[in-house]
Amino acid sequence: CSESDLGPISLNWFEELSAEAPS
Amino acid sequence: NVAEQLTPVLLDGLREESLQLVSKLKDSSGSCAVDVSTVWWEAAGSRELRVVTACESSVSLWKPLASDRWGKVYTWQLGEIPVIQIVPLLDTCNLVCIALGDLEIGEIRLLLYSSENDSFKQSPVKTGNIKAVLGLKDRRLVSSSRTVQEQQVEIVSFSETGRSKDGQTLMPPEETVLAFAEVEGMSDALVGTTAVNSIVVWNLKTGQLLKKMHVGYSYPASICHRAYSDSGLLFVVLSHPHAKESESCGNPAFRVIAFNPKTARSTGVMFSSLPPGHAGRQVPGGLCVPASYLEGDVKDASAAAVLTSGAIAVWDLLLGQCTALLPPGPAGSWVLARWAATSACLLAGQRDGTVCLYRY
Repeated sequence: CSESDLGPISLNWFEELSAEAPS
Repeated sequence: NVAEQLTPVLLDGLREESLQLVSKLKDSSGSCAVDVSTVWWEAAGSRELRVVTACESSVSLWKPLASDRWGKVYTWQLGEIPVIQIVPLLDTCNLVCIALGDLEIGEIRLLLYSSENDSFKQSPVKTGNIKAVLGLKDRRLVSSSRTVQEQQVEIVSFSETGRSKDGQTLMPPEETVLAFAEVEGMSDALVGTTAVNSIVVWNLKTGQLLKKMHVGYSYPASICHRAYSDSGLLFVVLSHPHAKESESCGNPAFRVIAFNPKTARSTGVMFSSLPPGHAGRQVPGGLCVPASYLEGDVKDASAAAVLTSGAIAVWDLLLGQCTALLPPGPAGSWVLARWAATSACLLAGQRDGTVCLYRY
C-alpha cells in the first residue's frame, strides 16, 4: 500500500484519534 | 474406518497443510448441536483445554480422557429459551458465556465452576435486544443492544469467581453494530462492523468512538473477525457469508483490508474465495444452489467455514488460498466449524452432536 492510495499514515494513529475525538 | 472416511481432500497444487483427525466426541442426548467451542479449565492445579458443546436446551463440558476419548464432565440445563451461541472468554479459566434467544439474542448467561462451594453454576449477565457479543481478554465481554430509541454498546467485566463488576459504556455509532473484533497488539482498541457496512473503532479505556470507515457496498453484510495494527495501518479480516462460488473473483468469502484510520481510506490486501469446483447443494427439482458459505471462524491467519454443500473449507488468509476441504462425513453434512483456543486445532461439528477435532 502506498501513501498516495491511503493518504498520510501515522504510526500513532490511535493516540492522535483519541486526542481529537469527542469524549 | 471412520478416520479413513473423514480424511480431508487436499486441493491440487496447494501447500501441504492438511487436517488430521485427532479425536471425536458424540453427545448421545439426541438433541441438535447448536455450537461448539473450547475453554481452558483449571482443576487440581493443572490447566487443560476442554470442549464445550451446546444444544438448544443444555450446554455440556467435556474433558479429555485416555486414548483420544472425551468424557462429559457436567451439563448445564438452560430452561425454555434456546441456546443459540457459545461465547468463549479468551485467556480465562473455568468461565464461558452463552447467548440465548429465539431469532436474536435475548440473554447472555455465564456458566462457571465455583471452587468456593465446589459446584457448577450459571448466572445472568445481560438481557435485552442484543445484536452482537464478543468475549474479550481479561475476562471482559462486549455487546451491542438496541432499545427503540438508542443503541447501547457495553463492556461487562468478571472477577475470577465469575461475579460481574461495574460495566463500561462505549459511545455508540448511529448504525447497529453487528460484530466486534479486538485489535491485536493494541489492548485499548476495539473494532466493530455495522449494518450499513462501516468499520468503527473505539478506545476501550475512554469509551470514545474514534473513527467510522466505510467498507463499500460491493461487499454487503461484512462481518469483522480479526483486526491488528501494523505500520500505521489497521488490518481487518472481514467475511462475507453471501459469497458465491460463481462470483468468486468479485465476491470473496474472506478479505483482509488495510485501513488508514487517519484518512478512513482503505485498500484490499488479500482475497480468499470459495473453492472452485465445489458444487452447491442439490435441491428437489434438480436445481443446484451455488456453494456459498454459511458460517465461519478465523484464528490467526486461518479461516474455516461451513459451505452450503455440507463441506468445511479451510483457507490461509495470507496466501488467499483454500488449503483443505473436509467433505461431508458418512453421517451427514458439517454444520459447525470453529478453531480451538490452542493453535492449529479445528472443531468440526455435525447436527447429530458429533464433534471431530482435527489438527491443522
